[in-house]
Amino acid sequence: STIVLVFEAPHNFDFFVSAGQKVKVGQRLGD
Amino acid sequence: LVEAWQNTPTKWYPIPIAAGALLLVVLQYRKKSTAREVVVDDDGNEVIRLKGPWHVHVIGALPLRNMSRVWGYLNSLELPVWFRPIGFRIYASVFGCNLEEIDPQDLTQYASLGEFFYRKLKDGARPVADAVLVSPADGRVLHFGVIKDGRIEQVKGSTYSLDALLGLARPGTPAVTAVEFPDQKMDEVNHRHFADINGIEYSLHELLGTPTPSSSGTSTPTAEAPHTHTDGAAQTGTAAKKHGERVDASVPRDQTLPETVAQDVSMASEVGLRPTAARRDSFTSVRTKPGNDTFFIVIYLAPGDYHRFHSPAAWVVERRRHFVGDLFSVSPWMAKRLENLFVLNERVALLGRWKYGFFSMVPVGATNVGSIKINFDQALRTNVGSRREHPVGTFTEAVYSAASPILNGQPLVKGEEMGGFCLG
Repeated sequence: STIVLVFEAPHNFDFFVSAGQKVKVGQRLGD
Repeated sequence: LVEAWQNTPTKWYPIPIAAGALLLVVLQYRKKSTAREVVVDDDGNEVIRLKGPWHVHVIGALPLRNMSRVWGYLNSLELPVWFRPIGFRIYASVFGCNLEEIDPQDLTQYASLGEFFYRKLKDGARPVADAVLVSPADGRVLHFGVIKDGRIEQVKGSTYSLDALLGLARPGTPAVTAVEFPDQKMDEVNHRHFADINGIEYSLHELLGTPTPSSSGTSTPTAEAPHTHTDGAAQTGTAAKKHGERVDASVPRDQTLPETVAQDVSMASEVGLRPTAARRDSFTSVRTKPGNDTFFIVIYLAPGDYHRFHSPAAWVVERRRHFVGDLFSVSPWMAKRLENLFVLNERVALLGRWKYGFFSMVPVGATNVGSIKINFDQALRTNVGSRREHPVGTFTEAVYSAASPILNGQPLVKGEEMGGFCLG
């Protein structure tokens, strides 16, 4: 299964993950 | 160099025309394969089709939805108690499940594989990070980035349309202006009028529960009234209807409005939003405010992963659009080969807003997990009925305004469990 998030955020929003990285619930994705 | 240039003899050779023609064919083929072939219907909207190599078409010919339902049925069969620990340990070792963090830890308590698949985790097993956006699920990040020209990059070189994914800008749905969020402080809200979305204005005593008709003639979301949960059918969740008909699928909190309002106002401050009311027909088109971008991230949940999903941010879910679709596998292998995978598959688009503007979360089903559960949505049933009744791109819509009339949707805090994927 897959989850797609689409959202509006300021230009300077940054992702703190990389493609292929394993993540857990609650882990920081971006700020 | 000068001497070589001047003294080297020039010889001419005939190139076979066939070689030239072959070269042209190769160039043309490469151009075609990299160009996006867009088929549009008479309204000019892209028609999403099954596109990809031949084996994708073979898979597409399989009765995936029926296979998924059979798989779901088999996994709902109760297992003998003595076999459960053995079976689930084998499953856990094959798919890499961590049995230390599940709740309950006693494997005999899971009557079927379906129950084990939808297992809970111990409290505290997933701490929530201090960031505006956290992961909604255990899984692997497939792709992320900024949305350009309304298209999301599925994998390198393959994109799908944001409109198709979220059911935006569909024919017959009125256009809507963007959602405005001036960043007022909450205490300011408490003691004076506030202008809100699309010119609907609320006075304080309306906020506190004594609505009076406002100048624009609408004191409560009128488009909402015929579909509110007050009609029994909607409340019992039997009212998921066709495109264009809306149902209030949320579970209302208690009916004493002022208390609800008090809760909503405190919840509003918690999710960082201003109490407001949007016109029902919002979300047919999303315009990003100046200074903002629209971002996306795709997370793939592997079979062994914890399959409940949580709120990735503090936001308010206003509505959901259930797209009946196929149930292709959504593994990275398939994502690389099947274009438009995420707009072909069965999915539930949860649309709402957070403090920066538009926010949406789209759980996408797959062959083994065709059932998507949303905890606050009794009306939702996925993977039922035949796909033929629901052409690609159509959806049934429900709104959640009853959950929080003031926030006009279901407020969620970051890390709160929202639902999950079930087998079949």
